[in-house]
Amino acid sequence: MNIFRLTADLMHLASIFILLLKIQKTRSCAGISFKSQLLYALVFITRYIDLFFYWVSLYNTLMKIFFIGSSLYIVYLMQVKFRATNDPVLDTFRIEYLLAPCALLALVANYAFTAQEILWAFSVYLEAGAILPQLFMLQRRGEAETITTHYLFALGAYRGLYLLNWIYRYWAEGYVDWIAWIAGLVQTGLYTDFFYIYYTKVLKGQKFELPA
Amino acid sequence: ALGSPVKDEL
Repeated sequence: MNIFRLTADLMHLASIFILLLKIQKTRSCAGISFKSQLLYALVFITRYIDLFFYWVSLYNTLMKIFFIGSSLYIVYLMQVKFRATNDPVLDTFRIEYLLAPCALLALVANYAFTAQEILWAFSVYLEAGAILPQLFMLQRRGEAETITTHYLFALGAYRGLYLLNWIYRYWAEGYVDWIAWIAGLVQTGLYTDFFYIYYTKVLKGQKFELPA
Repeated sequence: ALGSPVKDEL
């Protein structure tokens, strides 16, 4: 564990708490893409299935349980409890165009042709693109509540910090993980536009609005 | 095939 990875994991945790806070406080999931949240639930389930047969540490296990549990809880909140506030009209990204290529890529580019490795690779590829429905929805709405932008910032920063963690681990331990590295770069890259507007608007006290 | 790195990250 190093400071980059710890901070990254804490940012990831924070992003989920911010999202839960947004939904509970406003009693609404307006502006949140259900499709992205569904994809995250799928990401966590396919990656952390090793929870049952691979022990790393108590920290690792508790985090895995939290990520699976909270993602399913958010799906429940959006689909059942606050269903009326969900706006599927704006959530129009075609996730099959994401799921199919990720599945195909996982079958071709993996560390071993075993169910566990294929599922792991799939989860890493899917995570890289899982934010796309959310960013697409943001684009269509043209604006976002400030708390939603904090959620997106924390979520984007998490993978960005992992890049620093990987540089550090390569230098300190000779650790190499090409699949996670390339997917992590893509994932962080998708946030560039968002980070720019977050920095120039939200951090200066303005509303998050996209140019018309 | 390349060996799989230790899966100790989240």
